[in-house]
Amino acid sequence: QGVLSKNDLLAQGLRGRFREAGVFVTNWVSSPGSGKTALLETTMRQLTDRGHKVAALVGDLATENDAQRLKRSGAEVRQIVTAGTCHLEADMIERHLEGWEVDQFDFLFIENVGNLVCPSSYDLGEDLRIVLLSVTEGEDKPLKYPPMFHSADLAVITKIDLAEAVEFDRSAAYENIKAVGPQLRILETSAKRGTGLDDWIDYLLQAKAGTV
Amino acid sequence: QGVLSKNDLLAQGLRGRFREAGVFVTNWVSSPGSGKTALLETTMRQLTDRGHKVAALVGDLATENDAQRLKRSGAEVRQIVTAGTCHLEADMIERHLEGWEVDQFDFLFIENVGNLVCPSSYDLGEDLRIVLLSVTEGEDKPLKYPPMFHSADLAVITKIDLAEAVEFDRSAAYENIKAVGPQLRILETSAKRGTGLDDWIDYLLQAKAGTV
Ligand SMILES: Nc1nc2c(ncn2[C@@H]2O[C@H](COP(=O)(O)OP(=O)(O)OP(=O)(O)O)[C@@H](O)[C@H]2O)c(=O)[nH]1
Ligand SMILES: Nc1nc2c(ncn2[C@@H]2O[C@H](COP(=O)(O)OP(=O)(O)OP(=O)(O)O)[C@@H](O)[C@H]2O)c(=O)[nH]1
Ligand SMILES: [Mg+2]
Ligand SMILES: [Mg+2]
Ligand SMILES: [Zn+2]
Ligand SMILES: [Zn+2]
Repeated sequence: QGVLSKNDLLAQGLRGRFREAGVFVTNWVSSPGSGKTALLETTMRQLTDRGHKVAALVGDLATENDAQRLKRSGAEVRQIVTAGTCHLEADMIERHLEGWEVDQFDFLFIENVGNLVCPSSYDLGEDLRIVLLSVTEGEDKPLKYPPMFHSADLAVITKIDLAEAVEFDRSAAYENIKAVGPQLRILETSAKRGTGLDDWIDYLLQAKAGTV
Repeated sequence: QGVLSKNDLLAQGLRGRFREAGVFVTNWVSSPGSGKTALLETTMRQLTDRGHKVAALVGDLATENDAQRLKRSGAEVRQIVTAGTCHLEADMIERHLEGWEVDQFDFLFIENVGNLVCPSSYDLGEDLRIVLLSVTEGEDKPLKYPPMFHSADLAVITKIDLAEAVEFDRSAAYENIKAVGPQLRILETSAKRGTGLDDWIDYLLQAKAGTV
């Protein structure tokens, strides 16, 4: 199998620490603008309203825009500014957890840098890797960016309120997702209209409970 | 100024070769699914119909899908499969030009890998770097991915036929583009409906003639 990379060693350490703390960790990846922040904000608000303790780390090259948006959910949020690095790495996660009592949280959401390529190679110690694909991007994206779809656990098709306006070919999208990621569960959501939110939250709670 | 990287040395060599051959070269960058291939296909078809000799190189992690689509324009097209590299580099361009008499072409279009981060650091010897931003991605993307907008020459807002459906905030988008890329000329197109195509082709011809 070979020697683990420095990142993967750190990630395994994080994974152990998260398990011990009882916090369920998800790593959100997609192209820029696929709707990670929008779906995260509404997810975190719903979980907080249901009494769960929620935190998020969000990575971007620049700005605190996404952290600002996520904070509106009432959760604890920190921005990771990578200043040029095109993906989050385990050491960035470790540094930005300092000062947080991680075992106070039920959920830790990690929003990765918008990038359908590089984040696939960096374990962050997560329980679940979630890849988003918006109906506006084109149905063949899974075939063209296979490592991301191959390495994820759940695929969420986003912005389905726009499906008709862009003549979204749903069966082609499903076929392509399954071709590169046969292991993927697939859900559909509209963060804008709330479509699919209940099913998605149910899935998340079951995944945390280990009953999915 | 410091020593040029290996890539930039190769790129300068390509730039000299392109200038000598009289071919006008553009490097197209954007997020996955912003509409590079769609706009390129219609652009290449129009130029070919007007009697220009056109070629394209298109980079992707996997598949020949984009090259297949671009070939429908009647131009010469080659696919560069990077098998994991998240951006095109000058050496890949050089290798894939072998066997082509470059001075037969008026235009060489290079479609980069869908990625709003990494391609910004790799000179390919182009005359013009074009960044695409679709109305569906969100108006704050320029602020969040500054290197790409900072290093480009032209910004094209794509899929404007969807502007109303996504409540596109045009003035916010322009403000943000200008904040990170004050040098950028900005055009708007819909590859689907042909909106903005004439202005875009005029701009391209003027850029080639050096009269823009
Ligand atoms: N119509 C519609 N638009 C949406 C939906 N979700 C997000 N958007 C819009 O899509 C654009 C991008 O959304 P973001 O949430 O910023 O996307 P992101 O994946 O977080 O982007 P990055 O963090 O830069 O990679 C914004 O203009 C959102 O308003 C949706 O369900 N429906
Ligand atoms: N409504 C509308 N859809 C468009 C337009 N241009 C492209 N699309 C759609 O957007 C999706 C992505 O288009 P592509 O041309 O594949 O985008 P791309 O930038 O080449 O994608 P990558 O090469 O993977 O980075 C496809 O479903 C296109 O049909 C447009 O002007 N209007
Ligand atoms: Mg975001
Ligand atoms: Mg393309
Ligand atoms: Zn990268
Ligand atoms: Zn890269």
